[in-house]
Amino acid sequence: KHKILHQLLQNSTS
Amino acid sequence: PPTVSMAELDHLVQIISKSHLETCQYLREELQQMSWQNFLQDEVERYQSKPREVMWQLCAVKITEAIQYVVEFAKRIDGFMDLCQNDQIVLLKAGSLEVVFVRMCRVFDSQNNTVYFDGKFAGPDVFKALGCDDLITSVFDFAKSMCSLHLTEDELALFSAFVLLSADRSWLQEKLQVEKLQQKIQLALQHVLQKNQREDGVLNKLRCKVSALRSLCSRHTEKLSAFRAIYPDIVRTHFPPLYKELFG
Repeated sequence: KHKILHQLLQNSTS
Repeated sequence: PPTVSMAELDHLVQIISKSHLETCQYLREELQQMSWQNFLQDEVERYQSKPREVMWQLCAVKITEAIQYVVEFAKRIDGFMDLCQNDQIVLLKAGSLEVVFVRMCRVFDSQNNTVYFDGKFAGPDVFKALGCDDLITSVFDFAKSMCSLHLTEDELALFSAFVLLSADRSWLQEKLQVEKLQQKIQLALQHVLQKNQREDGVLNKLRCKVSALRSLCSRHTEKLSAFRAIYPDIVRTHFPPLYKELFG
């Protein structure tokens, strides 16, 4: 559940 | 309410304004360079004659793009990444589309009642194929009333952060922590409004916008479920995965 949202949150801010 | 020093408020204003400008998708100067170009009549008709599901998919893609910028904005807000991941997700699920609607006033031309969409400025008629005229009218009315407040970029940044950090969302695990953060942001917003010498009523007008935003988003959810009931396969196979995660 919410895989993409998790991923976006974990990516470091560029 | 938490006690916050002036220096801390100034810092919060600076960080949130910077985050907003870094993630706002379009700079005002860029939009001005597009010289507020409107769709021509035959272009409008092309959008209107698209099949309903194709127009829905196009709008879902555009909304998802805008939401990705809001996620980046959230991540750069002081304290957001310190919340537990459940609460980060709860806040984004409930608030990211609200922030997209708030941000819409930056790409809205009040005089022509048009919004930047798919490369040019579009009036409500462009969205006719969606079959959601009432919702589209409300979204345009909301953008127009946000525009009439003439918020500066830092005011808009803080209001967006305030909307996103709403402590009254359902399913928050650490409600108190979100509440503290939202109160700080509210103080920073008040601080900026004072500094910009805005009249007293602006904050109250912004508070009214919070309930308008909730109503717009719940109506979007209703329209989506109605659409999904008719076109379940289109949603399942053609809609952006992030959109489905947020609104599914």
